[in-house]
Amino acid sequence: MATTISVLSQKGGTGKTTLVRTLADVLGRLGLDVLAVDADPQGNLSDYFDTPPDASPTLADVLMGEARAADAIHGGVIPANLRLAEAELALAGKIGREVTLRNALRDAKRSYDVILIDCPPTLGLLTVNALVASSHALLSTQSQYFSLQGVEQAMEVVELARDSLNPDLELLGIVLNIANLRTKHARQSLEALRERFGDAVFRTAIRQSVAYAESAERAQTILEYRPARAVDYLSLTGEILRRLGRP
Amino acid sequence: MATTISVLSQKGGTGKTTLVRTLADVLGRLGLDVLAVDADPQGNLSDYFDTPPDASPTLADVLMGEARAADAIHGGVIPANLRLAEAELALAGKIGREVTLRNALRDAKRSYDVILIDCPPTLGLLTVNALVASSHALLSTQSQYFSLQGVEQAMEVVELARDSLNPDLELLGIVLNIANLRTKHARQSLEALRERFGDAVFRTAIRQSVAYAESAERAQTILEYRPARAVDYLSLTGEILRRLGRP
Ligand SMILES: Nc1ncnc2c1ncn2[C@@H]1O[C@H](COP(=O)(O)OP(=O)(O)OP(=O)(O)O)[C@@H](O)[C@H]1O
Ligand SMILES: Nc1ncnc2c1ncn2[C@@H]1O[C@H](COP(=O)(O)OP(=O)(O)OP(=O)(O)O)[C@@H](O)[C@H]1O
Ligand SMILES: [Mg+2]
Ligand SMILES: [Mg+2]
Repeated sequence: MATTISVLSQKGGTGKTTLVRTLADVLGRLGLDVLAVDADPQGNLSDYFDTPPDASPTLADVLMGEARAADAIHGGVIPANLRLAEAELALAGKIGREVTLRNALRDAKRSYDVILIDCPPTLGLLTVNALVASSHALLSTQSQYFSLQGVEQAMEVVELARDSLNPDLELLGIVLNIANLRTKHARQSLEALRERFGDAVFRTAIRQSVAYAESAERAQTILEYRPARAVDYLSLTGEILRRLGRP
Repeated sequence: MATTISVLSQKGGTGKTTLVRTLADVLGRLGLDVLAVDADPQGNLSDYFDTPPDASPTLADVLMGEARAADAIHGGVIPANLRLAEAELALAGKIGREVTLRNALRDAKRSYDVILIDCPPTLGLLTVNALVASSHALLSTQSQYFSLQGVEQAMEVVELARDSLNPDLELLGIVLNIANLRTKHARQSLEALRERFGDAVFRTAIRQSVAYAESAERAQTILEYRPARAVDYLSLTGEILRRLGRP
């Protein structure tokens, strides 16, 4: 059964999409079968996988019951576009609206080692669907004041999803992302984060570098574009695998 | 009748909340009566206005018809918290769901010069409500690849709101925010933005500075915390007032 990880934060721009794309790449290089799911109507993850804009079916079709997940996989990802926002609105009125993605991924979970779900920067129905479909939740935050406020809120929703619909959901941890630890504000925020959440916070912080934005523009992973920069992600992946109890 | 401006971007972390908070401050210092509305369940704007966490009623109550907008104004802002996400889900099933905020702000528009609405980083029902309630849309983007992709999508939704529900809605412009123009990637992205959207892009870019995150932590505006840094916002406000045809 696949380890299914939702990457989320209510705060926008905390590096979620980059985290999913890069983890998929590193885990793939370690020989694991990885499926990525773009659950954000922005479609940044799909873009980052260089999915053709007209690729079909997409996650919207899967959630509306018009396609099987297996038919919506294009080059290692189930893509999304703005139509996913319409699908989310339509889903809001359906019975079982929160378990739709979980049911859709049932078969895929048998043929992959890891499934990574990129969430939108809200705690709405798409994120809830991702959490209900997942075994683990991975929070991504920046070391800035507003982001840290968002960690508490995201933890609340993870607990809500666990207590109501998915008792097996565990917190995998909290990643400090796009970190510029040269500023006092960032260092103080990191201290506050570790004080408040202790061991849940990964020891590896992902440092800030313009190379990530450059790599996204080229639809290349950081390992393909600037391997030297990828050290942080290699170390983070090691920590993640240890927490999952995988060799 | 108040000029009502929605500040939006589908991309997360593009400086929307900081833009609304700072514009409210500068316009207030110029003698205008300004109301801010927090339409984001994260509640960052409410936090930035130092609204007490238990302030009530909030925007959620107004949208559910349980309070008048006038009763939900606390220290210059109609605040929000996570309950707004529940209100959004409940709103999805109501008749007239897209015009709810417009109707709720009808009286307030007569007693303020400017109303600024901080949108969440999605193009869902809350953002659509804000656009339908507005006379102008202000897009905030960073000069990074994913953000620029989001500008096209946000423009689509602005046009959709105008064509279907709010014919008076105009694009006020596109602000380049959190700009670090020392990198080639940022300079190239800015060039691409100006090429694609021409005069819609404000001449003033808001430069990146850690002082903004520090000011948010202290619930002080940038003018209160680091007036020297506020030059960009003073110049942007000048451009905005010119576009609005105000002295
Ligand atoms: N470690 C990093 N250092 C610097 N820039 C980064 C880093 N990781 C990602 N970025 C860039 O920062 C921006 C935000 O990252 P990304 O889009 O992955 O965040 P997100 O949380 O998915 O955003 P959203 O909330 O809009 O979905 C992007 O332009 C990305 O290229
Ligand atoms: N000009 C700037 N330079 C550097 N940092 C900034 C600037 N403006 C805002 N920030 C900081 O960047 C982060 C993102 O800004 P902000 O929260 O205003 O964006 P947002 O678009 O409202 O995010 P969200 O999509 O989550 O609502 C915050 O930590 C904020 O303090
Ligand atoms: Mg993303
Ligand atoms: Mg915001």
